[in-house]
Amino acid sequence: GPSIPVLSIVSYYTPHPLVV
Amino acid sequence: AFDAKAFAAQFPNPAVCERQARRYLPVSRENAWSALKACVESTPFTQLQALIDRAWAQELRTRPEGAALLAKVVAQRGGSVEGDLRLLHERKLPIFSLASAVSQPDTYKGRYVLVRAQVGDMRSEGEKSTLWLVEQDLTSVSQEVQLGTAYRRESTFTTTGDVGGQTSLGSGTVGGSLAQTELSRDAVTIPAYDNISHETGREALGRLASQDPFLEPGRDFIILARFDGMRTT
Repeated sequence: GPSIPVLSIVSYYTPHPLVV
Repeated sequence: AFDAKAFAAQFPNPAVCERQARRYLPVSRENAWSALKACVESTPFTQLQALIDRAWAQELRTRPEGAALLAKVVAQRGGSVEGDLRLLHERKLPIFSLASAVSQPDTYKGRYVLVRAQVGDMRSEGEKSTLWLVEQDLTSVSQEVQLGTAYRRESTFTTTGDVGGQTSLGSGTVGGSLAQTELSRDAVTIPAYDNISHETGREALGRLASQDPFLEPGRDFIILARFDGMRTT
């Protein structure tokens, strides 16, 4: 069957909106 | 004891803060690292190039919070994961993309991956929860935007006059006037760029040791994780 990557989440952050 | 927060508070400029933190390296690597972390946490720190400079290489590779510090800076500068991972790889910093992990699962098993993703679904089993992660990519979209004031000018010219000459009926004069209106509009436009996030088509299961209500569905997050391998669904 199809396989899916499995991740153990260490930490996460909210991306700051990019200003160009 | 060294007060890293007080240190960073002296240097609200992130670049200056990092340079000052670097000066502690020859004296105390511990204090230098605390100072650097405080710079990242308490200033709008986006200086990835300064962070991955050779001076900090040993710290970033050996300290357990090294990868998390890099991930935080990637998020603070906008979360353009693909481009920023390329910068990290130039310095041989071992954080990889989901695409790499999926293409060579054996090679990347146990390694750090950095993913920009939205949470699609959340399942909880006791304390633990599993998130369905939908990877997102950023593309830049440009559109012309008007800069400053637009000028609109309306001018009316009226020309009057008589024309005299010979006609087939004899000599005569013809009078008349001509009115002309001219409208013009001047505006300066510049291209403006917006980053739009869209799905890459890659998905993953993210395991969390405890439930986290802040990982809301429908918002982008920059997620640092360990790659556990592939699982058949």
